[in-house]
Amino acid sequence: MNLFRIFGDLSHLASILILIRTIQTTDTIDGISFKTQGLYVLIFLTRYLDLLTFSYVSFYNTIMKLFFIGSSLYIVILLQRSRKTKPIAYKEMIMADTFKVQYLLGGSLVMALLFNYKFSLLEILWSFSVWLESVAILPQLFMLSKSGKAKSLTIHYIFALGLYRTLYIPNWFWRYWVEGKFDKLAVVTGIVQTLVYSDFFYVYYKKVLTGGGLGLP
Amino acid sequence: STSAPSHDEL
Repeated sequence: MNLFRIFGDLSHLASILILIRTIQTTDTIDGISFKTQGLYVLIFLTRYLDLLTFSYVSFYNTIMKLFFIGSSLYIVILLQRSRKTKPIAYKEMIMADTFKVQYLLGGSLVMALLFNYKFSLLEILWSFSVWLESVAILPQLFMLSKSGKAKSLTIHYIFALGLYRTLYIPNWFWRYWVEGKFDKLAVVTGIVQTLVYSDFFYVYYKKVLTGGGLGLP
Repeated sequence: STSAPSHDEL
């Protein structure tokens, strides 16, 4: 484990805790994309199926996998719960969440069938999850750019998530040079994902420069 | 290419 990887994982962890804390303390779901959060559940469930096999990596690895599955499910449950407790806010959230995720799902499935390490169920689903993760934030970014305003904590969330992916890139350089390890699918999808976030940073700077409503990350 | 690398990242 190198520092880039550790800080990458920590910022990923932080992004999730920020989101949960935001929903719970402010008691608001405004500006959150239900679709993006639903995609993360699917991503973690399809990627970490190896928890069911005997490919144990480390205690750290297992705990983190369980955390990501559990916390993504918890977020979806929190959002779903507002359907009963705050029907108007829930309806507004769903109405604003207009991105067509079927293209992301279909595209990721095609890419997973074309590019995988082995034509087996586990490897195809793993590949599907990395392709899907590379674009899963798009419904959230789409919502953000459409509304032109966002709660600063939503921005904190996206920023921490973008930071996580950005830190994984120097981690891969490190692993290539120090450990001789190179996972080409992880690297390619990771770069795609970071490019998607660069769009967020572009929108962010544009809004800030033109005096828009985005808060500082 | 060789067999699938172990997916030890998150």
